[in-house]
Amino acid sequence: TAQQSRLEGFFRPV
Amino acid sequence: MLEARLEQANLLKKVVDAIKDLVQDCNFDCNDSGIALQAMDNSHVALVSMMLKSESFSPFRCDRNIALGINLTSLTKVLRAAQNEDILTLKAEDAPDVVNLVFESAESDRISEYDIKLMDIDQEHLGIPETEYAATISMPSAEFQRICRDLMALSESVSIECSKEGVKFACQGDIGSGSVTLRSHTNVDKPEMNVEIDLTEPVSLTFSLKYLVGFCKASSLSGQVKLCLSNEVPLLVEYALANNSYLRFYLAPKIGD
Repeated sequence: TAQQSRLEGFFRPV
Repeated sequence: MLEARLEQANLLKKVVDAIKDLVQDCNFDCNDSGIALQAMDNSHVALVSMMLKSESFSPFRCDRNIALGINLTSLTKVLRAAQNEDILTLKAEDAPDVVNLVFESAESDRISEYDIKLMDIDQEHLGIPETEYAATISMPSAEFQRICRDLMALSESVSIECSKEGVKFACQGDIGSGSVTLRSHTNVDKPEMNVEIDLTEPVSLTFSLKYLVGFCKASSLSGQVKLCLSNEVPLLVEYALANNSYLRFYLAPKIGD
């Protein structure tokens, strides 16, 4: 089954 | 200091109601352009981004940047004391310990005043890049809510496939499978019923329905919702508000099989 990704994988902390 | 007067308490009541189950403690970042909020849920899968532009208030005054750290459960308790039609004024000093909320009834001479203690919230802030999405779908917010609820009865996840044929929401579960396909549609008499699909390349992504159903609590804020998708980036779900204000949700996709 597909794994849930997290937002940090796409957006950088600023 | 901050002084922001909303014509109708209803707007803030609905916004807070739509996000309070997703995020608990949030900084309301106030500056001369308005009041903004960005917060991730505990699992870092979903993110709320709210912008209430200064034009949404009358008057709006904020001399310097003020972060109001507010627990949304506390805010909900206080907002429950406001009637939907009340005029709501938010006030805070420059280095505040509390935020002051005043509710005024236009019909009676009733004025209610509450203070909420502020919290020091050290929140991680994410930079969200400007994205040219491969597919943008505008559709009735109630329709999106219904699709998400219906498919959640079958499965935890939904695939959203957008092609030139339309947009297909599909799921597979233990009892079987289901799908809903929408095509572009223009209703001249009721533009809120329009379905508009703007596609530059086909997209197929899978998302958790639990989060999407949660986002749909914002449906009463706007007749239309906008879904923005590109392969392998978070979904943007946007509820546009008056005066270029908005409530946006970002949801990380499920990846791999």
